[in-house]
Amino acid sequence: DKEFSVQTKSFNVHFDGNGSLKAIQIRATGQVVDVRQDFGYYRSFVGNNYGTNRASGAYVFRPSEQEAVLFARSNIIAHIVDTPVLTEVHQKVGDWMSQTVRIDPLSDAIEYDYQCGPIPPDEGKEVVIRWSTNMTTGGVFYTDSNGRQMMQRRRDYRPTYNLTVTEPVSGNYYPVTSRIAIRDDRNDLQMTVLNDRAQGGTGYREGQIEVMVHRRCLVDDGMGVVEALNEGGVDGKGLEIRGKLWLQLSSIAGAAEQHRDMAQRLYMEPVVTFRRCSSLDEYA
Amino acid sequence: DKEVTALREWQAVMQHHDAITGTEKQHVANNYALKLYKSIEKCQSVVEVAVRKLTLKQPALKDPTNLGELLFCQQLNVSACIHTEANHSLAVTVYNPYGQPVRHILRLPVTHRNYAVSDPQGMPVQSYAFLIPAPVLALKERALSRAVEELVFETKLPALGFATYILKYQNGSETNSTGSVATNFTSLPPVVPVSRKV
Repeated sequence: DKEFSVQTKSFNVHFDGNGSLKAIQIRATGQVVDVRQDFGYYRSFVGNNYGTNRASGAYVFRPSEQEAVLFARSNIIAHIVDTPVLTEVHQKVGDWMSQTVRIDPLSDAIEYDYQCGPIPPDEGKEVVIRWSTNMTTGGVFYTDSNGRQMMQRRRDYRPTYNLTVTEPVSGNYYPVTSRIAIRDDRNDLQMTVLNDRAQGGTGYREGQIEVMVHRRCLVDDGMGVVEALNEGGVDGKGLEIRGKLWLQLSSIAGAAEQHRDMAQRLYMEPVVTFRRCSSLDEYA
Repeated sequence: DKEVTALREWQAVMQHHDAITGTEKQHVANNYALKLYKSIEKCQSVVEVAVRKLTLKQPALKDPTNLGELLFCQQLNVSACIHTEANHSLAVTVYNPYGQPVRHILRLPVTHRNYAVSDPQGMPVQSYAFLIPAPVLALKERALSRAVEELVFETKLPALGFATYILKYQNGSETNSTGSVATNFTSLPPVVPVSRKV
């Protein structure tokens, strides 16, 4: 019921009384960046794939409305676990959406361990996690090009032709194979989100990063796969997924060093093996 | 080379766009998962041989047969592990493939929290029992798992090397601290400034 904060190497991370992320304060400069996290989904467009009546499916992301349906923040149930080695905030967002926020006092990356599914099969849903900040971004964001350079993306814009936007959301969605970022040049800030698998994402709304984490579409999009994107999972009731995202905040000049180093470390994560030993003392 | 080539080749196959984006048919997706699993499993024997060679270089080891079989777990991503749940005492070897020393926080699913953890020098390591969140417990993929908690502790790994931590079950009273439910974080340790060379 109370607001609280957790310290990392360079930040104070503030949560509100519901256990939702509220702001990040950079201790060195005193800058406070409002950071709100939301969970939501777009309803998939259902069509018969004739003419402009294309359905959302495996190849095509086409929401039926341009605004996501958001889970109410006030319904989040949070449980906080605090130890010197790690602080965790367990959040139950809805019946089929939850996450654990992990804050390591010796790291500046906030880890999100999310779980999603099974998505109710009443309609097609495309689930997103969104961070909203007070950063001034002008609809410009950056996505990686499969681990090479960061590509600048501009709202409703293509560098090689004049674009007429007919799908404001999906027209601004791009592949996010390892990271997506937004920048605030005036305040010298960059917020980067790294992921553990190829996803889709956007940052075309002012100060926002959005990543699509799960989809369930009940209709084939007619692009060749001839199957609806409707995986049943272990029990046929729908796929449950668990994944991780990492959020970093830094100066623009320091951002590349931080996210490239972290991406390398995530890629080369330590390998754990076990042995049963007759004498552990001797083994040690 | 024979053992590793399968993973090398299947990794290459799965850079095809349908595996990256998920636009393959369901039976193809299932086959991709199977092939990846089998080819990863083949590599385990290579890791076993490599770690055994490195371990036997330690002069203090009197009896090499005491090493036991190297065990792998591919269910740690759903907070389940047949080895940590079924054995009360284990040697946990963590290999760091990165070219710099790494501080890594290890999470091991356990059925009891009464473990003493010691580092490669035999010194005790502080560990914590974290409850596994209810939605994770309900995952169908971990139906056979009995773990409701994860043992969490910090490991320090050398560059391109490994460290072995020993887990020993302690009878009697609890020896581990548990993550406490709290709403106030003023008791966190002071932050130590770190200088970095770029």
